[in-house]
Amino acid sequence: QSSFSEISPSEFFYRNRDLAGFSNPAKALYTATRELVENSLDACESTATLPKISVKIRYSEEERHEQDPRTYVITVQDNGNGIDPRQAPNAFGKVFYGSKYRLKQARGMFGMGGTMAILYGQITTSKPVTITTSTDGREFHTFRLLIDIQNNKPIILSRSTRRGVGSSGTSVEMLLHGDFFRASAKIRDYFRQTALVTPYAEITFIDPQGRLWYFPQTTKTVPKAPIETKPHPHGFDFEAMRRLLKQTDESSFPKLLMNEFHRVGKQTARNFLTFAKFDLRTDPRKISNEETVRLVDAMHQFDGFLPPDSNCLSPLGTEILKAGIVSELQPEFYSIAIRPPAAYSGYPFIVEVALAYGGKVIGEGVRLYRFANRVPLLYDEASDVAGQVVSELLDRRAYNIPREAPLAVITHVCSTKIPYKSVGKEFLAERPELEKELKNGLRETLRQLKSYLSRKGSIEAVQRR
Amino acid sequence: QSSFSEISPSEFFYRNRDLAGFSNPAKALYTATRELVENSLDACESTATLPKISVKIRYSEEERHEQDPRTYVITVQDNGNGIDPRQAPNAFGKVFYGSKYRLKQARGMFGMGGTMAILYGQITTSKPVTITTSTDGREFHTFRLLIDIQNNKPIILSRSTRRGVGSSGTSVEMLLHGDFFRASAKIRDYFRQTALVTPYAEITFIDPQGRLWYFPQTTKTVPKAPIETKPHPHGFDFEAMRRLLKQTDESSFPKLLMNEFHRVGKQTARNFLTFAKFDLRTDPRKISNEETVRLVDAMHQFDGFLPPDSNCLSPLGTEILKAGIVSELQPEFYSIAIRPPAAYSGYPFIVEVALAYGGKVIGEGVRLYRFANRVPLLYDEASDVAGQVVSELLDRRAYNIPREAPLAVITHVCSTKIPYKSVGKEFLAERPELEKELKNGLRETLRQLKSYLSRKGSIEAVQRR
Ligand SMILES: Nc1ncnc2c1ncn2[C@@H]1O[C@H](COP(=O)(O)OP(=O)(O)OP(=O)(O)O)[C@@H](O)[C@H]1O
Ligand SMILES: Nc1ncnc2c1ncn2[C@@H]1O[C@H](COP(=O)(O)OP(=O)(O)OP(=O)(O)O)[C@@H](O)[C@H]1O
Ligand SMILES: [Mg+2]
Ligand SMILES: [Mg+2]
Repeated sequence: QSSFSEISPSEFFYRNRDLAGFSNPAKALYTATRELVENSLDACESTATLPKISVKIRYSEEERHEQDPRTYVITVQDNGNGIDPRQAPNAFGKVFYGSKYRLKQARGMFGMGGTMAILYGQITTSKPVTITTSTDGREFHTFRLLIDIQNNKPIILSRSTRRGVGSSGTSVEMLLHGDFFRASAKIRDYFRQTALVTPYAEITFIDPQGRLWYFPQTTKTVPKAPIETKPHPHGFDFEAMRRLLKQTDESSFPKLLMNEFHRVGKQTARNFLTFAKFDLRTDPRKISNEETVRLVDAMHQFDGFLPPDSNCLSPLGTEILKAGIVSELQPEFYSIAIRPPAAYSGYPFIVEVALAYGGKVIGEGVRLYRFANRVPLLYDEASDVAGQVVSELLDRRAYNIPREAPLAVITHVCSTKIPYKSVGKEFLAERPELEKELKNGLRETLRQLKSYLSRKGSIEAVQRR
Repeated sequence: QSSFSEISPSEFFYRNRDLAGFSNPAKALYTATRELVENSLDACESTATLPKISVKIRYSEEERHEQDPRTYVITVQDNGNGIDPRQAPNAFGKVFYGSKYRLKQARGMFGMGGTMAILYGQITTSKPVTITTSTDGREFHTFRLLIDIQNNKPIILSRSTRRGVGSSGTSVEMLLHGDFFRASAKIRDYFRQTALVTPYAEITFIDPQGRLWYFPQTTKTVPKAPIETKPHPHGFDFEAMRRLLKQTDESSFPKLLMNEFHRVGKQTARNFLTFAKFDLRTDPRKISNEETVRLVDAMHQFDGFLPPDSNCLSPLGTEILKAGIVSELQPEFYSIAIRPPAAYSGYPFIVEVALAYGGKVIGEGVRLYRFANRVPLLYDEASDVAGQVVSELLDRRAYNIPREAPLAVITHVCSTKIPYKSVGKEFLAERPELEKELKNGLRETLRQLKSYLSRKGSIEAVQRR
C-alpha cells in the first residue's frame, strides 16, 4: 500500500528549487541577488523614498575552494521602510509569508523570493542569515536566522537591539554556493537595466574583485506610487464571492457591489442586479449557493461594467524611457508607444514599447529588453510572450528593416498582477490581451521607424545627386 | 506600516493557478484531464496491473450557457490500486500531500496535480468532487469533497461505504468551467500519444458529442516497474546530511554511508572517509557542524563514487518505440537511439531518441514529440530543452535533410526526478547533462537517417540509368 506524507511549502521548494530559479550555482547567485534587490526597491518605493541600495558580493574568508563554484557572501542594504521586528523572522524564514498579497503593483508578489535565497544559502553553506532592520532610524534590530525547512518556520539563533541615529532601512547578509565567473555578465546586465528604468535610484555594486559599479541617481522625481485597488467583477470567481458574502455585514446588495468592486457606481450596481434577476432589496448575506452561482455567472456576462482603470498603476512613462534609451543606447532614431490601459481577467495593465535604431552602441541584429513592474527579465526570452511577439512580427520584413539592422526593442508591462509563468519570475504567460497590446505597441513603433528610414532613404538619395 | 499575512499552499495556487496550468478554460480542461489520467496510470503501474482507464467529458445537464466556455463533467475511472479511505480526503483535498515524495520514477511528483484540478473545478462551478475508491475490490468508499482553500484541507460533505464484488480502483468525477471546442485537438493528441508509449494500457475516451475514442491494449507485457532508489552522494546537500545524521542510530560511519547511499560499498566508503580526512572509527552522530560541512564538500569532490546506475529506471525500450512509430507514423525509415544511463545532480536518467522519416502519414517539416516518464508534453516546446536541442541541431543542415522533409522526432526522458521548470509539468529545464544526452541521441539517429538517404539516393540514381 502507498505511504502518504504531507510536506511544508519550504520543503516543497527545497526539493524543487529549480522552480524558483536556483538550478545551479551561477543562476542561484543571480536569483538571490535579484530577489534581495527587488525587495529593497519595493521597500523604498512603498514610502516614496529615493532608493539608495548597496550590494556587495565578496569571497568568503574561510573558503576552501579557490575557483568557481565557491562560497560567496552577499550583502544588500537599503534605506527602505524597514521591517517590524515582530515580523522580520517570518518575513525571511517562512515561505508564503509577506506583505504583498494585495491587489497593488509591486515587484514582489509570491511571498517567497527572499526566503528562497536564504534557504538556498543555508542548504549549500549551513550558515545563518544576518538581518538588520529599522523602521524609525532609532532602534536597530539584528537577527541571525536559520530556516526550519521541514516545518516552514524561522529559527532565531540570536537577536539584539541597539539604539542609534540613522534612517530606516534593512540589510541582509548571507552566504551561498555561487559561481560569479559564470553569473557576472548577467548580474551586471541586471544592474544596468534596473538603473535604466529606475533612474531615481542610486545603486552601488561591489563585485568579488573589489570593483565598484556605480549607478547614480539621474533624477530626483519619484514616479507616482502605485495604489491598492479593488477587484474587478470580471475576474471574480465563486470562491472569492463565497468568502465575500460570508464575511460581509452589508445588508444592501447594491452597496456591497459599490464598496467591494472596482468602479461600480449606484446605477451600474442596480442595472447589474436587474440583469442577474435579483430583487434590489435582496440581502446578499442570505442568498443560496445556487443564487451565488447565478450571481457570479452574471458578473462575467454583464457588459455594463466599466473596464478597469489604470490609475492604480505606475508605468515608466516617456520621460524615463527616453532618458534610458538616450543614455544607454545612443541611437540614431527611437520611437515610443504607450498603449492605452487594458485588462486580463479583470487585472488592469499598461504595455509600453520602445524601439531604438542605429547609432554606434547598438549591435547588429535585434536585441530585446523585457521588463515587468520595473524588473528586468534576463532569462527565457523564447518562452516569454514578449519574445514570441517580437520574433513573430520582426520576421515578416513588412517594415523593410534590413536583417542586420542594429535594433533594440524594449517592452515594459505594469499590472496589479504580472502573469508570470513560473515562481522564478523570468517570463510572462501568453495571455491573449497582453499579446495583443504588445503586438500593437510594436507595430506602432515599427511604423514610425519605417517612415524614418524611408525619409532618410529619400534624403540620402537626394544628397547623392 | 506594511501588513503581513501567511497564505496556505492551496491559497497560493488558487491565486496563481497559471503556474499549475489552469490559465484559461481550454487549458484548464486539458490540464485537469491529464492530471487525473496520469494519477490513474501511476496507480495501475504501481501494482504492475494492465491499466484500464476510461475518461468521459460531457456537458453538464444544468448548463446555462450553450457554447464554449461552459460547464463540463469529467469522469476518470481506473483499475489501479485504489486509495486507503483514511487517506483519500487528504490525497485529493490538500496541496502538497501524496505518496510520490520518494526517489522513484513516476508521472506524479509534486503532490498537487489532482488537487489542483479539483480546486479549479470548485472555484469555477462551486460543485464538490465525487471520489469512489476500493483497495480490495470488496469495500467501495465514496466521498463528496470540497476543499477548504484558505486552510488547505478537505471538507467531507458525505461519505459512504458499500460492499461489492469487483476490482480495486478509483473513479473521480468533477465539474469545471472548460472549453472543449478549443481544447479537443490537444486532448485527443494527449490520448493518442499516451497510447503510443503505453501500449499495454487500454484507454477509452468519450467526448461531449458522445463519440468514443478507443485505444486498445496492443501488448500484454507490462514494462518492468521502476524501483525506489537511494540518494547519490553527488546530489546530497547540507540540509539532507544534517537530517540524516540527526535521525540515524548508526554508530559506524562506513556502515552509514553504505546503507544510506546509492552504490556505496565498504571499500568506497572507507576510501571516501579517508579522502575527507575522517578517522574511520568516528561516530557520525557526534560530528560537529564544521565537520558536516567538510563531509558534504568532500562528497561533491570525491571522484571515487560509482555513477548512479539506472536499474531503478524503466525506459520505453526499442520494442515500444518501434511499435508506436510503425503504427502511428508508418514511416519509410526510422532510427532509434537509447543513450547510456547518465545523471544530473546525482539523479539517474536515460534519454531515448527516435527519428521517423517519410511515408504518407508524417506531414512536411519537422514535428517534435516530447515525453518525460511516459507522459506526453504538448505545450511550450520552445521553452523545453528538447525543443531547443532539436531546433539547434536541425537548423544546421549538416545532415543534408531537405527543408520540407517529412520528419518526426521523438524524445523520451525517464528519471527518478524529472527537471520540470514549472509545476504545470509542461517543459524541462536546460540541465547541461540532459542537453548533452539529447544532442548525442539526436546526432546518432540523424547519422543513421543520413546514410539511409544517401544509400537511397544512389539506388535511385542507379535505377534512373
Ligand atoms: N529589504 C526589505 N525591506 C522591507 N521589507 C522587506 C525587505 N525584504 C523583504 N521584506 C518584507 O518581507 C516580505 C517577504 O519577502 P519575500 O521576498 O520572501 O516575498 P515578497 O517580496 O513578498 O514576494 P516575492 O516572492 O514575489 O519576492 C516582503 O513582502 C516584505 O514585506
Ligand atoms: N487514481 C488514483 N488511484 C490511486 N491513488 C491516487 C489516484 N489519484 C491520486 N492518488 C493518490 O493521491 C495522491 C495525490 O495526487 P496528486 O495528483 O494531487 O499528486 P501526485 O500525483 O502525488 O503529484 P503531482 O502533483 O505531480 O500529480 C497521489 O500521490 C496518489 O497517492
Ligand atoms: Mg521578494
Ligand atoms: Mg498527480
